Amino acid sequence: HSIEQTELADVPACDSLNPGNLQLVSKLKNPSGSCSVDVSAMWWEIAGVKEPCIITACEYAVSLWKPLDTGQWEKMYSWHFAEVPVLQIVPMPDVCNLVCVALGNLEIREIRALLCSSDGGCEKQVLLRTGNIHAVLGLTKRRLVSSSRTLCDQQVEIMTLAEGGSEEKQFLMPPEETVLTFAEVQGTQEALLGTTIMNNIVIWNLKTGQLLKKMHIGDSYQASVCHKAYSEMGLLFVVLSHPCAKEREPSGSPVFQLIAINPKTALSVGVMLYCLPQGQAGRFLEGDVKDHFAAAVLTSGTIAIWDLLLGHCTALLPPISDQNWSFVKWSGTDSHLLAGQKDGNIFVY
Amino acid sequence: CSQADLGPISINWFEELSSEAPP
Repeated sequence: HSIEQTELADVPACDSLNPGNLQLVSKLKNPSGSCSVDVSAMWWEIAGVKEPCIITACEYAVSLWKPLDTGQWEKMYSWHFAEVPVLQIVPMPDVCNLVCVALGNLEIREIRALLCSSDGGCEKQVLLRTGNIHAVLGLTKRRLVSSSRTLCDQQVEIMTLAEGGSEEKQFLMPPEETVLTFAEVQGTQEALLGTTIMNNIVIWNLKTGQLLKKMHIGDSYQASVCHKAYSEMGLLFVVLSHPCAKEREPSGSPVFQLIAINPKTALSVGVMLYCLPQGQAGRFLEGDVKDHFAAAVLTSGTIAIWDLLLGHCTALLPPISDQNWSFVKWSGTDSHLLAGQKDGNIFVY
Repeated sequence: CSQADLGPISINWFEELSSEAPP
């Protein structure tokens, strides 16, 4: 019932790690003068050929880059935003030629779909949603889930995007407290998971909109972010990061955690804590999980990578050219890691 | 983690919770 039982993974010493496990494949520099905020990779059809493209987001422009045979990247399209800055890219899994972005200042104010005209000739953007949006996630089957608050209540909305960006809407039953993050549940079709501001995990049935369960996961770490959820043998396994975790000695600073939840009883146990190697300082700033690998940008400006099966940190990538890392994403098209700096440099490992 | 910590487990938890939850 308590996550106090969490085991600490073997924590290797800092000097046994290096970025040698990561090979720099290519680099691209966004010449836009504004601050770089996010990166993603997706398939895009260009002149009849599907290419594994990179999407970069600066404050007021999102660009699509096509790979060249030389290992370099060519900018193909850019979408510009005049008034509200971009906060994050919202990738749509399993979708070609469509990406969404969240725009706002401190909180998300708008979600837009970015696409091209049917002849591939010009960039189009479609306003999908406005409001005080707390969380958004692209789901399989061209669906987008978002939660927003009005003065009285919270709305959790699923949009199914049709060709051209127009959409169908459906609402999920909202929990009382604000939803912070969403995750689809691998292994259980039509299950959607959310983390809330009160340290609860909620589960919905995407087909019926029912709120199935609310489960408290303990108060050890506040405001947890859910990066991955999968269902196996009747249990729900959830990978969380802990932006508010305090540094703990001597075991190190917990950055990610794997917990197991029994959805029938709402009981949970901690399975593994993923800590920084000894000698490394820092807390989670932002990160990404794909398959059994987790990557995080730390407050120290370093990127750390964990193998979730081995249970420990396998690589550390210190700041390059005296520039701290500011975001990191796993590629959706291959096994690449995309690491970005505020000045527009994107390194592909 | 031991099964005893988590109570009785059901492989069909999603269907069971969907049939129990309010529509």
